[in-house]
Amino acid sequence: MIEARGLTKVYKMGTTEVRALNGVSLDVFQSEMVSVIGQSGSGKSTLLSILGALDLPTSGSYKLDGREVATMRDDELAALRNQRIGFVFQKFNLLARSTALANVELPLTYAGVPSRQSRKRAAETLTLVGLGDRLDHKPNELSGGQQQRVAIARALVNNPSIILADEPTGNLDSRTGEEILELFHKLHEEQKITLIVVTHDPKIAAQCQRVIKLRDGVVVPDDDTRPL
Amino acid sequence: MIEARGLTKVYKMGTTEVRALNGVSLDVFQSEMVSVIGQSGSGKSTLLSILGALDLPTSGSYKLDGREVATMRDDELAALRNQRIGFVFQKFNLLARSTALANVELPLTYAGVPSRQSRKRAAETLTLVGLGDRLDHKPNELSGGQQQRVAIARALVNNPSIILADEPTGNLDSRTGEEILELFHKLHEEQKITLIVVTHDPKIAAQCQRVIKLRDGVVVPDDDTRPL
Ligand SMILES: Nc1ncnc2c1ncn2[C@@H]1O[C@H](COP(=O)(O)OP(=O)(O)OP(=O)(O)O)[C@@H](O)[C@H]1O
Ligand SMILES: Nc1ncnc2c1ncn2[C@@H]1O[C@H](COP(=O)(O)OP(=O)(O)OP(=O)(O)O)[C@@H](O)[C@H]1O
Ligand SMILES: [Mg+2]
Ligand SMILES: [Mg+2]
Repeated sequence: MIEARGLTKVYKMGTTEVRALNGVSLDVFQSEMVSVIGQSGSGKSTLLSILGALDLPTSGSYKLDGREVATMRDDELAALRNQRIGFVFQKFNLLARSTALANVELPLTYAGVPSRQSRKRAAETLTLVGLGDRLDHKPNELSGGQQQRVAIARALVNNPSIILADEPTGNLDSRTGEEILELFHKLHEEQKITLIVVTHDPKIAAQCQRVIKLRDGVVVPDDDTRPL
Repeated sequence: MIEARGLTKVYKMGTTEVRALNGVSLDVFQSEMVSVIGQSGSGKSTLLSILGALDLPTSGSYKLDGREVATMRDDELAALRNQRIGFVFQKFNLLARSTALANVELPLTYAGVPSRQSRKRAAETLTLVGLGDRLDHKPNELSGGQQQRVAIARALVNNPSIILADEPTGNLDSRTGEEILELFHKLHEEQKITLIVVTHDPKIAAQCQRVIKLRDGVVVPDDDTRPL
C-alpha cells in the first residue's frame, strides 16, 4: 500500500548540505501497525511528512496504492491529506486563536460535513481522548499533553484509513499515553486502519507489528544490532 | 530555599473556573534534585512557571531564600529570571527567526556579557548538548528533539543556580535523553545546582533525590499510593 524507494531529502544551507534522508526504502501494507524509531535527528519526522504527502522528497519514489504521490493533482492531494490520512504533528500545529472544538472541527468542515454534525463528531472525538471538559479552551489554555491530545483528535475525526503519528505520547504521562495507545489499537482492530507511529517510547514500539529503525537518514537492517 | 505555601491558580472562563493549582505547599532545599510527576493536566507546568517567577499565583505565598517573589521589584525579577534561574519550557519558546546560536546567546547578551565571549559560551553549551553542527540552523530547520536541546542549552548558558525543566526529554530518544540527564547530574554534583524536573519519564524520577506528585492541582502525600 505504501511503497517508498530511495527517498532522499537534502537541505542546502549556504555551502553545506544536510542529508535528512539518504536513501530510504520501505513498504507498509494495508492495516499494518508499524513504529518508526531512531535517534533525535535521524530523519523520522522528515520521512513521515513525505509519507503524509506534506512534503516532497529531493529524489526517490513514493507510491500510495500504486499511485506516485509526486504526480498527483492538487485536488487529489487535498482529499488525501484531509480524508484519507490523519496526521499527528510532533509540534501539534494547532490554530492558536481557535478552541479545541474548532480545531478538531476543521477537517470535517473542509470535507463538507454540515456544521451541526461536524460539531457533534468533533466533541465526541475530543471526549474519546479525555478532553470532553476542555472543548472551549484555546491552545494556550491547555496543558502540553492536552494540546497533544487535541492534535490526535483532529487527526482521527475524519475517519482516515491511514494514521501517521509523530511522537503522539511525547507529552503524556504513562497512564494517559496508554489510553491513547489503546485507542489506536482499537481503531486498528475495529476499522483495520494502517498506522505508522514515530515514537521514542519502547513500550509503543513493542506493541507494533513491526519496527522500522532509522539511523542518519537510512533504514537500519534488522540484523544490524548496533545501538541507534 | 524554595518555600511555597497554599499556592492556587484559578482561571476564570465565562461562568466556570478551572483550578489549575488548588493549594500547593512544598519546600525545595538548596542543591536538591527533585522531580515533579503527575497526569496530563494535573498542574505541573503551572506550578513550575510560578516557581520560575514567570507567573503569579491567584493566592498563596512563594518565597525564594526567604524573599516573597510577588513583592520583588521588576529589576530584581529580571535578574532572577535571567541569571539565577534557568527555565526549560515544555514548548521550548525559541525565537523562530533566530539561529540556535542566537537563541542561546540571548540570555548572555541580556546579562551584559560582551558578544565575543557570549558567542563562544553559547557555542560551547550547544556542543555540550550535541548540537555543535547545528549552530546556524533556525528552529524550523531543526528536528523536535534538537529544538528541545536548544531550549535546554539556553537555560544553562548563564550558569544558573536553579534549573527548572519542564519535560526536558519528552522529544528525545532514550540515548539522547540519558545524555541530557547525565549533564544535569554533572551540573548538580559539580556546581551544586538546585534542579526541579517535571517529567513523565519514570527513569528520570527514579534518579532524583525526591519525587513530588501532583494530582488535580494538589500535592499527593507520599503515603497515598493510588494511581495518579
Ligand atoms: N489559561 C488557562 N485557562 C484555563 N485553563 C488553563 C489555562 N492554562 C492551563 N489551564 C488548565 O490548567 C490545568 C493544568 O495545566 P498544566 O499546564 O499545569 O498541566 P500539566 O500538569 O503541565 O499537564 P501536561 O503534563 O499535559 O503538560 C489543565 O487542566 C489546563 O487545561
Ligand atoms: N529545513 C531544514 N534545513 C536544514 N536541516 C534540516 C531542516 N529540517 C530538518 N533538518 C535536519 O534534518 C535532520 C532530520 O530531521 P528530523 O526532523 O526528520 O529528525 P527526527 O528523527 O524527527 O528527530 P527528533 O526525534 O528529534 O524529532 C535533522 O538533523 C535536522 O537538523
Ligand atoms: Mg521528529
Ligand atoms: Mg505541562
